[in-house]
Amino acid sequence: IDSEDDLLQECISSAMPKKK
Amino acid sequence: PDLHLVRWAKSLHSLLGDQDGAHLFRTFLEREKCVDTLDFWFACNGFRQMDLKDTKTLRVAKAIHKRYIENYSVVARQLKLATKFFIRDCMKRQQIDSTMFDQAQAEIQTLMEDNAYQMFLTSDIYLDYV
Repeated sequence: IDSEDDLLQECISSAMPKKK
Repeated sequence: PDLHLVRWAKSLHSLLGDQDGAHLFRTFLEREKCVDTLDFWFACNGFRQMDLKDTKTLRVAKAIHKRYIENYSVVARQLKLATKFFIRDCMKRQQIDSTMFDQAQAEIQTLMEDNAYQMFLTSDIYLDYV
């Protein structure tokens, strides 16, 4: 099971802009 | 690069929509000790895209609540009391909704637009990049 911090980080990263 | 800079100065959204812009703004906020506001803003966007049927979504909502709302973090201190109560109530009843952080995100965004973003545009970090 992912830790809370990992889940949060994953959530934040999913919304970050990607390299064009 | 000039085009980048013109776009970044246009609005907070255009800055945050660009990878280099978001990265540079994050560096600036780290120095100003309020990087949590930006992480919260992105976390809200990420959360909104999550599938409500996925059990992971509730865990992410809990993590956002714990990290940014229910303590005295830089985010919690800037939110309206009613906004924090609303989110706390959603968590207590485990009523997770895609829009549950929208009001909080809007409040933080307005503050970033009025303060941190304006400061960023005149900061040495931004001007050095220029």
